[in-house]
Amino acid sequence: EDIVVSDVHVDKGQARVSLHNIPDSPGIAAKIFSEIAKAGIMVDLIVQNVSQENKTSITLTVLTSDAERCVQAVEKLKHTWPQLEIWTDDDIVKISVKGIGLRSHTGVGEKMFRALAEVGVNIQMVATSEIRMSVVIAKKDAEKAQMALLKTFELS
Amino acid sequence: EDIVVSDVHVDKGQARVSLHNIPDSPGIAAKIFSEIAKAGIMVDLIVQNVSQENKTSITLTVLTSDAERCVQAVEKLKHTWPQLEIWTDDDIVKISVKGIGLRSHTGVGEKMFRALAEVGVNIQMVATSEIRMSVVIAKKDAEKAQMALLKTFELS
Ligand SMILES: C[C@@H](O)[C@H](N)C(=O)O
Ligand SMILES: C[C@@H](O)[C@H](N)C(=O)O
Repeated sequence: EDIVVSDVHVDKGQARVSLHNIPDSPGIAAKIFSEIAKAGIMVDLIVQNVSQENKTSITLTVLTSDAERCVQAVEKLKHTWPQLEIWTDDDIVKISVKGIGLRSHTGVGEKMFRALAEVGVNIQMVATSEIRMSVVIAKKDAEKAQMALLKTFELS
Repeated sequence: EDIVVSDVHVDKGQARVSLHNIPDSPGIAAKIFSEIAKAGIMVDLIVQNVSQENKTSITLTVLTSDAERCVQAVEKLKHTWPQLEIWTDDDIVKISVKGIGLRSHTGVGEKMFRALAEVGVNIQMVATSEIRMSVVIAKKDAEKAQMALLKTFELS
């Protein structure tokens, strides 16, 4: 199956909100996103990796203008989880490589990560699917990252 | 913008490989996926959350039949990163809720997480985009999770 990378998209209007030291048991994610939904905040990316010592982190991205209210919405959860830490960063962009069949080609992830590595861009977060690979990087790296990816996937 | 959840898909043929304590600096992801690509292994999900104390984890999923070779491919990296830990788990399924406009509706993530919480399913990993929300859960939870999601999104 051929892979076709059709687009490199840069999303600059986002901030990330990370919740650290959350317990890894059923209902936790539901509680977090219930508070965020109640505040009427739209969420784009959500990333959670596997837990270690029964603790994990959830990071979500929201519109920069919603970041403060998002933090307020989840801060109440500190009553329930005293070790909860909330970190935010609006100095980021999300870059997505879109295409089809990204999974069936062993090299796409490697190509994307190598293109960014070669221009010295640090990858802060990764979330992928068969049709889209997204990374979060620092805002200052947005331009050179986009150019490196357009070049590596031969898009103008 | 209306959200339309069109499908709940269960992927049972996967195993996850997690690399813990990797340094958070440019080129690390590229090295990891270069080893995996050299071994000719197809990768589906890739998740990396933000680092803490300059260390982070990358988890990827592969076909269960490729898990052992995948571990062998990345084990060499222990020479370069002695604190690298590699964990695998083939007792998982990936469940994806597909649709359109998932981001623009504040409630979809919350709905998905709540449906799983209500049947006591623990969410091990999350990776989302505007058109697909994927979670990794234990294999034993696959059936009740799928039923809960089909019910919550009113799909048969
Ligand atoms: C951390 C969080 O995802 C938790 N495991 C839950 O199921 O809600
Ligand atoms: C951890 C890994 O993603 C690293 N930050 C890199 O840029 O390759």
